[in-house]
Amino acid sequence: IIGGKVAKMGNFPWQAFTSIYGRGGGALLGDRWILTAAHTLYPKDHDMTHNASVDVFLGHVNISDIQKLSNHPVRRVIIHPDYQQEDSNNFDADIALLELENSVTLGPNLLPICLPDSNTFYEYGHMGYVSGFGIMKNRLSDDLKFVHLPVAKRRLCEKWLRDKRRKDVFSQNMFCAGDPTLKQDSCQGDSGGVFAVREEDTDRWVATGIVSWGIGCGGGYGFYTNVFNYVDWIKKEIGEED
Amino acid sequence: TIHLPQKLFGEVTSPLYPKPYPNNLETTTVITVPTGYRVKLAFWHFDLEPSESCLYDYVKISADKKTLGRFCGQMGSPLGNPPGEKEFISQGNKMLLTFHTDFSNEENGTIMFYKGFLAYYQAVDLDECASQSNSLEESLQPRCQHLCHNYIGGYFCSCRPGYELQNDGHSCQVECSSELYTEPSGYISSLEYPQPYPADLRCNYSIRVERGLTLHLKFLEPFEIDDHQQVHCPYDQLQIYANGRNIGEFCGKQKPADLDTSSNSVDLLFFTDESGDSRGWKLHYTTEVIKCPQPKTLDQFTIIQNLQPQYQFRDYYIATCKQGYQLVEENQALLSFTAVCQDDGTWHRAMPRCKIKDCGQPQHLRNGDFNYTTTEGVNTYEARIQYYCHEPYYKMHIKDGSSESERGTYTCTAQGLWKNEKAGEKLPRCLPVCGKPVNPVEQKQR
Repeated sequence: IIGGKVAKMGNFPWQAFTSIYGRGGGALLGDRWILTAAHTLYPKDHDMTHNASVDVFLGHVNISDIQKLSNHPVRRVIIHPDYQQEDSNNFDADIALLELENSVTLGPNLLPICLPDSNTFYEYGHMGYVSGFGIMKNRLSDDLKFVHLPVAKRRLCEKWLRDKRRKDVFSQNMFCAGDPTLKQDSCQGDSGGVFAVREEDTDRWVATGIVSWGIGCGGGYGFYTNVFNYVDWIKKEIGEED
Repeated sequence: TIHLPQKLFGEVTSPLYPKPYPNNLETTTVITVPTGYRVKLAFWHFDLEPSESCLYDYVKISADKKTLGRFCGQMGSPLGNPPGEKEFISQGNKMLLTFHTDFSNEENGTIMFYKGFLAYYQAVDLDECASQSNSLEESLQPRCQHLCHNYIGGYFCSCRPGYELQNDGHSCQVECSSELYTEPSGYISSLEYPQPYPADLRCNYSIRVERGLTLHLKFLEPFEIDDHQQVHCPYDQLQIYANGRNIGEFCGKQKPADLDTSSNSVDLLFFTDESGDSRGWKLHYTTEVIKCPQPKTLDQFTIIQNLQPQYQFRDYYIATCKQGYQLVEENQALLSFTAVCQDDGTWHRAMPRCKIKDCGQPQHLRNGDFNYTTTEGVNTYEARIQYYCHEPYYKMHIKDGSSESERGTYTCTAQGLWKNEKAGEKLPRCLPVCGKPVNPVEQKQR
């Protein structure tokens, strides 16, 4: 997290810390699913000759302490079928689910986040929080950090990419957040964490995006997977009952 | 002499009948019917020359070496001795009919013609037993020593109880070693009662009636068995066994009290010595259906279905429990209970108890718990609990139109299961509450 603040216990109780091919994040759904980015499990431009172990930690804001709370074994990894690991310029469908072997017991420091039920969260300027244990300037963070970012205008993000002569795909399943003037951003190691928005009407927190990719950190926009577009897929995979 | 073939009936006529019979004739017709029958003969037509004492023409009937009559004249005429409608019956199975005519049939110088006779005979059963009494009168040997039974064409003898018919089919000898009585009631007595019983008896009278019946014995007066004042029944004695168990030995002149044997199998052994002059004994035995005691419940929760006013052998009752209770027999739960009245008047199994159904400890609710809304820790029938979820992190999943209170209420049912009114045994679910951090991020600085 660039330009962020240190989170306190219980600020982001859904935050998961993952250690797979590197540091990553995730968010608790229900009491045994972790929503994360597919590329934390199948990174782009990576030699996949061996499968990395998937370690998931929950319930704390400090790396040492969260690891002391023990690893939550993963029963199943579900990658969205549209995700293309081999295409390094396309993070479309960068979404995955981890099913934990055992349900976790919820408490003040460990609570799930909700899924969006509306598209209005993606309107320009809608503020959200991104948290993570990722890079902070040039060093890793041992504490959970967060930034408060607005959803950016899609057109400006596209132009920003064009100006940088990038071939990266900015699909309809993504949205961008941040601002080149803010100096605030998510960064490497934050991937898989969520862009969390507080819904005013219901006073509940909703995961509208998943930290996916960006060009550098803190110098422009960050790109996030649009969770709303995948709600049906998520519900189907986690078998949500009435 | 004409011997008619042995038949059960037939006709006999005078020669040339119905034409006038010839003179100077004497024929004897021998009528024979099968043994065990008598001959009965009657005249249907009779027309013979009448004479004083039937000296000229006549018909003589004889049987059993006796003459039954000598007849002449005409039916309805005062002359001679016509037989009229009289029936002649032999004692034995043979009857002789002799027809005699003289040299002429004249009346006042006029030749008369007489047609003769037509007689009909038939075999009738001989009551050999009745003839026995006749024989007695004549000092003949009786046909049967004890009892005589007539049947058509014959008779047979039998003996009084305690005697056995001998091979001659006539005489009876004492045999009382295996007398069997199977009727539901009857009389049994010593031989010759109330006359003195014979000497040296070894009699065994067995009464065997159906299972489920019990025998009662009632002795009648007089009761008299040779006795001794100091020694108990040294001479003659009557022993009584019920189901092989000795229930008494009797002698003297005091009749035993009525006996309820509680058995369907009684044996009476009567022993006599070589002397004595006592008149013996007689009893009337009756049977009664064995009854089982009226079933009584051991608690107020047991129900006896279709309770009868009384129960006898082979009757049964079914016990059930009131709703919410369970049949228990020696700490063993039963699905059903039936008890049958046995032939000894006892129930084949004891009355069960009804124990209140216990639903056991309620199931643990994941991410929740429960409270007793009835007595704490009591899990029996009609106990009630309320499940709840650990809020605020979990919330009970409910369907439309229901409330957490309704969904979480479980009652211990009569089946011994905790059940919710709508969902049955299925436990409620405590679902995670999403998006509600207890300590959400807060930024004061603006």
